[in-house]
Amino acid sequence: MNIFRILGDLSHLTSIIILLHTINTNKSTTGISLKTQILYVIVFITRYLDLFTKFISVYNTLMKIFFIISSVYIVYLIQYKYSQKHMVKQDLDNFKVEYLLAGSLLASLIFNYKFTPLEILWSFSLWLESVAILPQLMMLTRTGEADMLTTNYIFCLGLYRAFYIPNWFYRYFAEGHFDKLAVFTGLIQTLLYSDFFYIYYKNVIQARSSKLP
Amino acid sequence: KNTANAHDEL
Repeated sequence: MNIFRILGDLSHLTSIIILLHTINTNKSTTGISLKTQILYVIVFITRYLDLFTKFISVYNTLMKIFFIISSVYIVYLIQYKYSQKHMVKQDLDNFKVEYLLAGSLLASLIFNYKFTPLEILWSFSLWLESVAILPQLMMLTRTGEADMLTTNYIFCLGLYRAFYIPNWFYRYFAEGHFDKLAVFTGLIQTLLYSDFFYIYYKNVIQARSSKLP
Repeated sequence: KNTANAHDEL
């Protein structure tokens, strides 16, 4: 494990802890896309099926279990504990996720390392993760404002993806490891986040500073 | 060596 990989994983962990902490402090899930969070549950479950077939390391196993359990817990919080059903804002979360699911399934059937259920589901999880943030980003675009929670959360997720890129360079040169599917889908995902931050910067930060006297 | 199928990343 190299430093970039560890920093990437820690950023990912931090994003989830920020989300959980803020939900439980504010007792509210306003601004969080239920659809994106459900997609993450699907991503983690389909990717980490190898928990049953292969042991990589204690670190790896614990992280996988944490990601699965925390994602299910977040969906539970949004859906039941701090339900958004009575709120108008939920109508903003109307991204057609069927297209993301169908597209990811199609891509995983075409691009995989082996035509076996586990490998197809693994590839499916990569494609789906690369676009899973879209409902959340659309929701932000519609409301036209991002509160600190969603901004910090998305920033940490973006950081996680950004750290994975030097990690792949490092692994390619140091270990001869190159996972073309993970790299390609990872780059798509990083581009989505950078696009978001570009728009966010243009609309929010610059607008805010130009308003100042 | 080919470790592409290791899937050892999260």
